[in-house]
Amino acid sequence: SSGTNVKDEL
Amino acid sequence: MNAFRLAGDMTHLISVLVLLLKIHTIKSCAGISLKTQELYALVFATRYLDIFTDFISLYNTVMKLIFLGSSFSIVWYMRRHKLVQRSYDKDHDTFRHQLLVLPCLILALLIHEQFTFKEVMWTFSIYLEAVAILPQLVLLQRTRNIDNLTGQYVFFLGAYRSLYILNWIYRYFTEPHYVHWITWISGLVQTLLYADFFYYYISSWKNNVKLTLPA
Repeated sequence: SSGTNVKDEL
Repeated sequence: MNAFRLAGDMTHLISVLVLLLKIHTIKSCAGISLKTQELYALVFATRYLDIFTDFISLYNTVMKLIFLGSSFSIVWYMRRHKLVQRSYDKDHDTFRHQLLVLPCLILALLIHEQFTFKEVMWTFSIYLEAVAILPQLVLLQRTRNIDNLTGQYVFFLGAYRSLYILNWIYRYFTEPHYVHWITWISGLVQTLLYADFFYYYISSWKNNVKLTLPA
């Protein structure tokens, strides 16, 4: 996973 | 966005508002650790480096601005505002926060998903947030005398972390490829740090007595 998903979290 | 995530963000927001209410309205920061507040300001400053480059949603941008603005204004109040400054319990707030910043920075340089400046800073902010509450918890334990707003502030912060864990579990089962070990382990560590506080907070609330922590 590139971490793009998690960046939508605060 | 699922309900756990939204509830997590809202309890996070409430915790900040409770603290601002205490500082702005009562002009007191008694029992609040400046060390923890400075760490949070650093956490948000390093995590939201993407605020003007990657647009996710209006909600995200607004919340980021609120967390950045509130964390820096709390630090400003505690350091510069004459009345607030006077209530700061400097003698008990002696946790050496450099001891948290440096190991987190080294860990972020070693363990990250991508070796870019933004990604390493983001990872650093995740590690630092996990332990940033420690000076506050130490201060609570030292002063013993915990007022309602301070207790509620820490309670809502802990609730925010617990709700984020539920959010991750939910997303793991509903979204493909949703695996984020760095965030999960850090978040779990952070939530566990609150366990002790939660235990005493809930038992004081159940027994309807003033919150105190054992020495």
